[in-house]
Amino acid sequence: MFEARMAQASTLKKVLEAVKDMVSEGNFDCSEEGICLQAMDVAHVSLVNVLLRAQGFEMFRCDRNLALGIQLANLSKVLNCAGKDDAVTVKAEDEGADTAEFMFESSKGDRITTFELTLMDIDSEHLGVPEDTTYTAVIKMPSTEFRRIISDLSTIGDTVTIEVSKDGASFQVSGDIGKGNLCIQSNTAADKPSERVEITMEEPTKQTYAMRYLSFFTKAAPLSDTVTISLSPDVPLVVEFNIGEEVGYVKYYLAPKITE
Amino acid sequence: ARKQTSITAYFAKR
Repeated sequence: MFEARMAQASTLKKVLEAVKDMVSEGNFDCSEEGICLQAMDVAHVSLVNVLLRAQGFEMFRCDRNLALGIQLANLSKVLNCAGKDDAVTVKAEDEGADTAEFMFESSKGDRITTFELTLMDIDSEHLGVPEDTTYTAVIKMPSTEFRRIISDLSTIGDTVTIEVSKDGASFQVSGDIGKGNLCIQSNTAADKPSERVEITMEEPTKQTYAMRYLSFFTKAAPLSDTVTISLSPDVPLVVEFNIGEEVGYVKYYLAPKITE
Repeated sequence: ARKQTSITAYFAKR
C-alpha cells in the first residue's frame, strides 16, 4: 500500500509544470525515502531528476517499493482540477496496480474531489548520476532572473555559450538576426538572500548549450526563489531548484554542445 | 560547427 498526503497540491502541480514539456511520461518511484522521478527528453540530450522527500509530506506510507508509470499530460489534467489551497492525497495498491487515486480536499474540508488515474507500464532507463562531481563554476541567482535571461536570449538564437571568468558570468548567443551578450556579476549585498547573485569560480569555464532545453528548465522557477547552475568543462550542466527547506528538488542535467 | 552530445554519453546506465 502506498499513501501520501501533501498539504499543498500546488507544489505537486508546479513539479508537473516543471517537467511535462520536456518529458511525456515517467515512472514515479515510491519508496520509504519519498517519491523520485528520473526521465530523459525524447532526444536524450537532457535528464531531469525530481525528489520529493517523505518528510516533506504530511503523511507518507510506503510498505513496498513501487513504480507508478504515468503519462504526464494526463496527470497534469488531473492536477489542474485541484484548488489553489487544496491538499492532495495519492494512493495506490502494491506493484501491478492499474490505477492511482488522487484526492483533493479544500482547506475548509467542504469539497473533496477524487480521480482514478490509469497507470501504464513504462520501460525507462535509469542513469546513474554521480553525486560527487565538483564543478569549476557555480552561479546562484534568483530563479526569475534566470528565467528572464533565457527567455530574452532565446529570441536571438538557439545556442548559448555560458562563460564564467573573474569578470562575472556571461551568456552569449548568436542567431540569424545577430548576436547578444548578457553579463551578470556577483551581488551579495542584496537585501534578501533570495535576490542575491553569487558566482563562484574554481577556474575560468566556458561551455555551449542548446537554448531549447534551458527554456524547459525555467518552467521550474515557480518552485523556488533561487536556482543554482553548475558547470565544468565537458560534463553536463546542472540546473537545480530546491523545493522548500527540505521538501525536495528538481535537478536538470544538460549535455553540452562540443566543437567537432 | 558544434555537435550536440547525448546525456547517455556521460551517465552510465544503472
